[in-house]
Amino acid sequence: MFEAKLIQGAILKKILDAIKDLVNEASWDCSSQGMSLQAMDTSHVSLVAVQMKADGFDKYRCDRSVTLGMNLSSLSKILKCAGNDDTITLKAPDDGDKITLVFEAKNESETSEYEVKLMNLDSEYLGIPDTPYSVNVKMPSHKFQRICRDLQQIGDAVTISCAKDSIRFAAKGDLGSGTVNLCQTASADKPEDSVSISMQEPIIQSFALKYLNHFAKATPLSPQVSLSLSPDVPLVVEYSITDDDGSDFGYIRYYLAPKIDE
Amino acid sequence: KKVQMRISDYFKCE
Repeated sequence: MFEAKLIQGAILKKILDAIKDLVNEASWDCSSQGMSLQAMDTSHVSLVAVQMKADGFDKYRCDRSVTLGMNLSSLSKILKCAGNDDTITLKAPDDGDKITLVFEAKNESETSEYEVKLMNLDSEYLGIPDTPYSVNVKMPSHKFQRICRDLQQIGDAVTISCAKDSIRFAAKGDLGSGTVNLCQTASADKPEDSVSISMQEPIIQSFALKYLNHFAKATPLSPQVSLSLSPDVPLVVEYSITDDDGSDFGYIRYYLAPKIDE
Repeated sequence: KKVQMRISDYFKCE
């Protein structure tokens, strides 16, 4: 039996909003450690990895590991039926062909119950090497979202370059060009507004903005986003997932293959 | 001219 209860059900709604347009079908791997998912987009250019730790749930029971394959747009449709303040409970029997979602409104006697069909998916699990990156940037997530949205007006790709204490996002297209330069901020008065850059070596790499704009759908999950870059490897865009108390619940990591010179 | 790489060019199946 698998059962996971989340008082702040909105977190699950936000996670689905952040992945459903990138990945159609995926499997949640549920173990005593928590729930995780790894899936590539249909064109195999990007990869998304989600982790929700067991101790972040208000109740978590997983007697034996289960794989819950599902259509994410179906799951997202069902989650839209839950209110933002609802408690969400996921339940799956050991050998069932569906998952049950129970939504409970706060301080009300209303509960609703939905079922989503499970699917057997051939999932390929990719091994992600755990290597240090040349550049790590932490910045406000809304700023990253804004930059990606603005530069997509100019071109299809953004060139990210980092040198000294600044990171530069540049795009070119038929209409002209655009550049956004961000410098490391000095004060830590408001940590969520800060920009911090740690650089081992200068870097310049290009990425498709279409995917970065998909990743930015995770913005409501976290006030800060972390970008990690190294020469000739995929970019990592990470949003940590925290609950209202600020406790660490897990993460969404997106990996994006670069565009390289032919 | 730049070409789009795939994620499987970097990460291998386990």
